Amino acid sequence: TPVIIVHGGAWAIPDSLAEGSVQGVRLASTVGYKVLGAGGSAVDAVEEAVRSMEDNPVFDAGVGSVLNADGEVEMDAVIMDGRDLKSGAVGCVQNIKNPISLARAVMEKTDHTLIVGKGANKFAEEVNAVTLPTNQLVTETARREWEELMKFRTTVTKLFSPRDTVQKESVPVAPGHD
Amino acid sequence: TVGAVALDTQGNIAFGTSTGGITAKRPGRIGDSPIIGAGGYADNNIGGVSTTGHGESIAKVCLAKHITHLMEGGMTPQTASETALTFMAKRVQGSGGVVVLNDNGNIGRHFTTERMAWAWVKDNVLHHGLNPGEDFSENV
Repeated sequence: TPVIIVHGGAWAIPDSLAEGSVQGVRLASTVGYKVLGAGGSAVDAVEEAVRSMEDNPVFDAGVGSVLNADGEVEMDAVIMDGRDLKSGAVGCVQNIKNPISLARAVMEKTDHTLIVGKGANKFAEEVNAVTLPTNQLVTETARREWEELMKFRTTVTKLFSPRDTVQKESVPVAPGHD
Repeated sequence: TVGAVALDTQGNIAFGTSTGGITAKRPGRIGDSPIIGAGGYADNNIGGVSTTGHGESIAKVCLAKHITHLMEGGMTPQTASETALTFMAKRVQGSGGVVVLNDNGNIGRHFTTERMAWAWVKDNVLHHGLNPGEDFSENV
């Protein structure tokens, strides 16, 4: 029996992104399930499900990515085939519409498991990966968030604070784990 | 960060994880996402995992491989998910979430952050949730 499970990120998701996040993961899981139902492979299914979320600006991946301290987009992606443990990944790649597909190309077209930075973008050119300019990868919300964080120096740790130990001003704290 | 784990009709398992980084992160910083065993893992003989959350913490405990090991030892995907995330919280004070499948297609999903959007489909039934404790279902 084919099965697919997806996530759209674990963090302090604001109410403004809540409904979009739920709809996005519902769509992505359905997209992947259709691939499986048509006899597609698990690799095909996870690639299509992740691409669906990369193309959805509500998620922090592909279109919807955020800005680093230099105001640039750097994306990471990985894919793995459980048949033979083959895998491929890219790190700090820039201006790529679907990094998961680039990661798959690393898995299938190279002898490597991870290519980063300029090398990843050079490889993207070799395989004709679809590119997008930074302003089409980043949403206005992400740009405002960047301006706020640069101003107040919010740390990575605060963004992923455990909900049962850190009190926030605007978000009620729920006890324990899910 | 987004991710997916799938089991196809041939019994093959795969995972994929993708992230757009963290706002205002140090240029060149990479978290767990592209690292095998941290951002995810897939082995037909055991199961598959995709992770999300505080990347530095996830990388330190090799979260995905940790969960895979726990399942290999006989834990269900759900128990393995909860055990591994509890371990990460205690050992490195990090939070995150995971989605997991084992080689029989059983589901595991858990998160220690405030929210995680998740969904899974099996036997034409879609389950989804966002807040702790949620599990809505519908036919697809």
